[in-house]
Amino acid sequence: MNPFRILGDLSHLASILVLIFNIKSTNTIEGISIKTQVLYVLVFLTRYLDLFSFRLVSFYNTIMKLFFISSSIYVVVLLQRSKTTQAVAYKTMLLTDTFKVQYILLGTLIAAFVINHKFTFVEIAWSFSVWLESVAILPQLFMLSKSGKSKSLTVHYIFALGLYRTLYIPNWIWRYHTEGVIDKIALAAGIIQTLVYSDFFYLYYKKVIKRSALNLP
Amino acid sequence: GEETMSHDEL
Repeated sequence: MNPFRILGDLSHLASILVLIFNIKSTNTIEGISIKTQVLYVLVFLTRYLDLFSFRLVSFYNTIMKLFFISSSIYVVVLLQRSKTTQAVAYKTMLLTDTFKVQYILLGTLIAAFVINHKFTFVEIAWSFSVWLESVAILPQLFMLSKSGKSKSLTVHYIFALGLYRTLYIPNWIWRYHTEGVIDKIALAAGIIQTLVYSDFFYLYYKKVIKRSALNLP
Repeated sequence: GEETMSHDEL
């Protein structure tokens, strides 16, 4: 474990905690894309199939996987529950959360069948999960750019999420130099994901660092 | 042949 990977996983953990805190404390779901959250549940379910094979990598690895699966499902449950507790906000979310996820799912499914480490169910599922994760934030970014404004907690959530995968890139470089091993598929998807976040990072930098209003394009 | 990927990362 190198510092980049630890910081990356902690940033990922923090992003989910910020999101849950965001929903629970402000008791509103405004500006949160349920589509992105459902995609993340799919990412974790397809990636962590090895939990069922009980060939556990390490205690840390296992508890983090269980946390990511359970917390991402919990977020979707919270958002679904707002259908009754905040019917108006829920309806607004559905009206603004209009990104066509069908294209993401089809594209990543094709990518998984074409580019994978082994043509087995587990490896295709893993590859699907990695490609899906690289674009899963798109509905959320799309919603954010359309609304033009957002609660700072949502922006911090997206930033922490983007930081996690961006930190994985130096992690892979570190591991390549120390272990001589690199996962090309994970690297390619990680670079795509970092590029997807790049324009958001620029906006975040302007808003949070420069304290200027987040006037999205 | 493909190295059997043991995905040890999250």
